[in-house]
Amino acid sequence: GYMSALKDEL
Amino acid sequence: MNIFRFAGDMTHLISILVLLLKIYATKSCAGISLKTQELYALVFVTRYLDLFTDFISVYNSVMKVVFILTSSAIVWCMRRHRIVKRSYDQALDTFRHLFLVLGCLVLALIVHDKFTFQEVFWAFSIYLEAVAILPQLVLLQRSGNVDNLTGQYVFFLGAYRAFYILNWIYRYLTEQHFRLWISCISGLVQTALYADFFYYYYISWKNNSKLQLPS
Repeated sequence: GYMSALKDEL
Repeated sequence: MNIFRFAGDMTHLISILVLLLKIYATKSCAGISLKTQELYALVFVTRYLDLFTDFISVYNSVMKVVFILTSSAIVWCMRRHRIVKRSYDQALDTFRHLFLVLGCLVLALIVHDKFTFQEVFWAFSIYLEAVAILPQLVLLQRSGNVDNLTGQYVFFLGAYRAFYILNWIYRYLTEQHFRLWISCISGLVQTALYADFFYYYYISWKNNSKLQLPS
């Protein structure tokens, strides 16, 4: 999804 | 992890430590918005619901725990600490932050990745973080004078935002599947909110004078 790329950030 | 994101995480951490230092050293929370601090605590708790379900790295997990604990500690001090709570500017801290929470919740229910408990709250935390600084900026505006540590706190928080945007640009250019959309827009909104503050911070720094915001 378009948001999952940021899941590795805080 | 790239250097921009690491610098962003560190300035974020420093901003929280500066705030804790101010409260600890001066036993005062004058000039600090409890509403903003409550919103940040809510941001961390709702974003890190994945702490026990998805492991990314030791660094990530430790930082998540640190952010939840430090933001809760600040809220606890401002509400419950016998001496600290006396200096809280309740009369100036009147921003209706519940409306921000409700607005972000509605937006998260409409715009999210998947309609699951974790995903909706993750989106909610992204939106809420973008606007959580508003009560603090309003409080600074109203009180006019800003003490050094409070000024530095907001400065480091703004630096964190700037580094994260550089991080996203870097990732956008280097990672094939990195697309930002909504998160980038919320990030830009959040950073733009600081622009005004940064202007006055720069002026006071240049003139080597006390930070004063226009009323």
